[in-house]
Amino acid sequence: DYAEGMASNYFHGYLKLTLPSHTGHLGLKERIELYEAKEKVEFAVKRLIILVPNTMFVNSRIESRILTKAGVVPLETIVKNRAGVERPFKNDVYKFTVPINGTTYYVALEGATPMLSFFEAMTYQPSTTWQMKEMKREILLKFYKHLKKLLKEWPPTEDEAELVLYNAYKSNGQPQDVGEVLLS
Amino acid sequence: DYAEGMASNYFHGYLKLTLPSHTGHLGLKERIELYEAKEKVEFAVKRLIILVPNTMFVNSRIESRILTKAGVVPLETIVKNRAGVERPFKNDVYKFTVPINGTTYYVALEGATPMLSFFEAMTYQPSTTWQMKEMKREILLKFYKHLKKLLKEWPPTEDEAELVLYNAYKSNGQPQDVGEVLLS
Ligand SMILES: Nc1nc(=O)c2ncn([C@@H]3O[C@@H]4COP(=O)(O)O[C@H]5[C@@H](O)[C@H](n6cnc7c(N)ncnc76)O[C@@H]5COP(=O)(O)O[C@@H]3[C@@H]4O)c2[nH]1
Repeated sequence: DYAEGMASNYFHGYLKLTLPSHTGHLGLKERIELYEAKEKVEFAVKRLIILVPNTMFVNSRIESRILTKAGVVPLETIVKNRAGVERPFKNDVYKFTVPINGTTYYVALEGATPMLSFFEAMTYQPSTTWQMKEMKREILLKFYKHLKKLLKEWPPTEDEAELVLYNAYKSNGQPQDVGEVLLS
Repeated sequence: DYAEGMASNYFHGYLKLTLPSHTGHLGLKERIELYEAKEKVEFAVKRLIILVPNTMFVNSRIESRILTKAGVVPLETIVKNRAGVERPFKNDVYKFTVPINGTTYYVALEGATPMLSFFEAMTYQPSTTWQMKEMKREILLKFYKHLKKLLKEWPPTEDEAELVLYNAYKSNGQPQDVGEVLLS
C-alpha cells in the first residue's frame, strides 16, 4: 500500500536510524537533555515534533506568531553511514516567543517530509487525476496511522517522536498558526 | 503505484532539489568543476552516480578493490530549507585506486537510498509475504525506469545523475565489485 510504504520508508530511512541512541551517537532525548544543560533552557517536550498538516504542505520555513528559530541553536548534527555516504542528519529547534507560566519553552520541530515530497509529486504531474486528489485525505490518514503504529511498536522510537495531525486552515479559511496548534 | 511513488519521492525530495543550481547553491556539475580545480583532480564523469543493485541493498560503506574514499574530500555540503529545517545535503567522492590511461579518476557515488529503506522495511516485517519478495524484481525495475524518466524529462536534472542498475552477485555467486561495475 502506497501510504503505508511512505510511512515505512520514513521510519526505516530516518526515524528508526536517527531517533534512538546507536553506537556513534546519542538518542534524541539525550541530545535534548545535553542541549538543555548547555543552553540553560527547557524543552516543552523531549521528543521530535513532526507536523502532519492535512494539506501535506509544510513551508520551507515554519511561520508562526508565537514560534521563532531566530537565534536558536539547532540540535547537534549526527552523521550516519548510509549507502556509501557519511550522511548528516540535522534537527532544528524553535522557541515560543510567549512565556508559558513564566517559562520560554523550546521544541524540536519539523514537517513530515514524505508528505511534502508526495504533495510536490502530485502537483508536478499534469496527469494527476482527480481521483488521486480525492485520495489525498485517505493517503494522509493511512500514512499517519501506520507511522504511529511503527513508532509505537519499536521500543527505541516509542517515546522519541510525536506526530501532530492538524488542519492547515481554520474554519474561517485563515491559515492555522503552528505554534497555536502545539499549545492546544 | 508504490515503486513509481518511491522514484517520485526520491526525485522531488532530493535529486530535483539538490542536483540543479538553485538560488543559494551551485548545481552538481559546477560543484564538481570547482572541486576539480581546487583539488587538481579529474572526475570520470560530471554526474552523481547512483547505484541500483538488484538486491536493493547497498552497504553502509561501499567496498571495492579498486575504489576508495580514504583521504578523499567530499563535495561541498549544501543546505536547503525543507519543511522547517535548514537541512544539509552531502555527496561523497571516491577515487579509483588504479590509474586508467595514467589518470586517477574521481567519482561522486552513492547507493539509491529509497531502495535500501524499502529493503529494510521488507526484512523487518515478519508478515512480508512471499508475494512481496516475488515482486521485489518488478519493484526494482519500475523504480529504475520511472526515476530515469523523471530525471530525463526535467532538463535541469537530465545530465546531472546516472543510474547504474547491476547484479550484486556474479553468476558464480561472488559479490560484484562496484568499481568494476563502473568500469565496465
Ligand atoms: N526531515 C527529514 N530529514 C532527513 O534528514 C531525512 N532523511 C530522510 N528523510 C525522509 O525519510 C524517508 C526515507 O528516507 P530515504 O533515505 O529512504 O529516502 C530519501 C532519500 O532516498 C533521498 N534523500 C533525501 N535526503 C537525502 C540525502 N541527504 N542524501 C541522500 N539521499 C537523500 O530522497 C528520499 C526522499 O527524501 P524525503 O522526502 O526528504 O524524505 C525522506 C523519506 O521519506 C528525512 N526527513
